[in-house]
Amino acid sequence: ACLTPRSALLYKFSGSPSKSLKDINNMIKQGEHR
Amino acid sequence: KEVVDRLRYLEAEIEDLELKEKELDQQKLWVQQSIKNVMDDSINHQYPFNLIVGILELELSSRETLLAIQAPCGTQLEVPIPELGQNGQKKYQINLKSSSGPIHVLLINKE
Amino acid sequence: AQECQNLEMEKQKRIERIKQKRAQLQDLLLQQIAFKNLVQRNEQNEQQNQGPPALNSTIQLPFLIVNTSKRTVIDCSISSDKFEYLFNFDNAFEIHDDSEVLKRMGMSFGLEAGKCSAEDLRTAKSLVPKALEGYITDMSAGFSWVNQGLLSSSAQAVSYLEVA
Repeated sequence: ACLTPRSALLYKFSGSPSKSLKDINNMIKQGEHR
Repeated sequence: KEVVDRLRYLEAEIEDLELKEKELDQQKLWVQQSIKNVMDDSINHQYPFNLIVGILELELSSRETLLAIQAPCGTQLEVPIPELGQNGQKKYQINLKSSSGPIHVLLINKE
Repeated sequence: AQECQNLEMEKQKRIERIKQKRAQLQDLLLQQIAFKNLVQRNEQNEQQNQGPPALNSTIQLPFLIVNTSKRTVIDCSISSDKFEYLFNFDNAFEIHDDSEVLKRMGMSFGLEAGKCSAEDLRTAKSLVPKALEGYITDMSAGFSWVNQGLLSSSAQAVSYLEVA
């Protein structure tokens, strides 16, 4: 198991702004390029 | 005298901006309530959103696989940072956790 | 002079906050227009088809759409009560919320892009409270506070005060 806690991005249905999803999509894109 | 005048104008400007901000907060509450009414109305009158047809019209669906996730308000979606699996392949994950009702997932455009 | 400087900074902070709040209000208005427009469209469909749509052609709000390449292998684990799902993808994906999807379906009349016909503008205005119609007119003219950084009445008020 990795030592540092694996961080994740969260989104809440009808609770988070659309921007949270944009952040998640950007993280996935960066993960893809890395 | 000039600095005192400037001070007075700034105080008046800030007062105006404060009013403007209060007005925006009020308007935001109105619209949020109105959206909630539409959503409640759609559930009460069973006007479900005829989404699949609409989505298939989107150019998106021709190239891609589409999953529709319908979940109760407050359901949490968690996406961990992508990591490398054992075989060196990238792994991308989505965790869904609801506390108030079942989650429905529809695979829209794949045989 | 020090007091003036403090008030100048205070003013800039407030202007920035107002810009953010206007952008949020703009987004909420687009959402409201899209939802109301879609409900109206469904009602028309229901009248034309003499009955509700087929069950598997509809989905309730709120929903998300996940899109990924057709080559992606998706592995899915589901709890027995369907309260928890775990998806593993071997390829990247994107997630969009319902208001984003409805905008792409044209449900907000292209207002978000500042492209809206006069007819659609009239319809869009009829879907929001009268007091907020000004925002719709501004949006249809491609006037967005986020990217142009302008404020309508408070900018006029501020510039008026400065001139005064």
